[in-house]
Amino acid sequence: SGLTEEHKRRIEENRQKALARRAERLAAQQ
Amino acid sequence: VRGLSPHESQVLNLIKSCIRSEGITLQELKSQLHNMNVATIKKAVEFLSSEGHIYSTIDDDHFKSTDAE
Repeated sequence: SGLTEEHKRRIEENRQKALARRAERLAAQQ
Repeated sequence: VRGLSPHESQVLNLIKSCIRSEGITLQELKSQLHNMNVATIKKAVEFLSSEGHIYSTIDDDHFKSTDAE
């Protein structure tokens, strides 16, 4: 891909944050 | 997906369908979701993001689904 290292780092960081939010919401629903 | 409105599901499915590593742009969502106005699309994107279904990628205008690899 044509993504820079900075872009890749940002994408991975935001993905991890989103996964944490998702897990938090699912846990709250239990 | 459970707990999502029809509009939110439609936006999420479109974001999921994009295979580019940087994801889909708000502009692309607008051009493909003819039944929704910009405010509705933005509202759905904000909700999906707050629930962790999607995230912004290279900038605040590109989105990807957490379900996609």
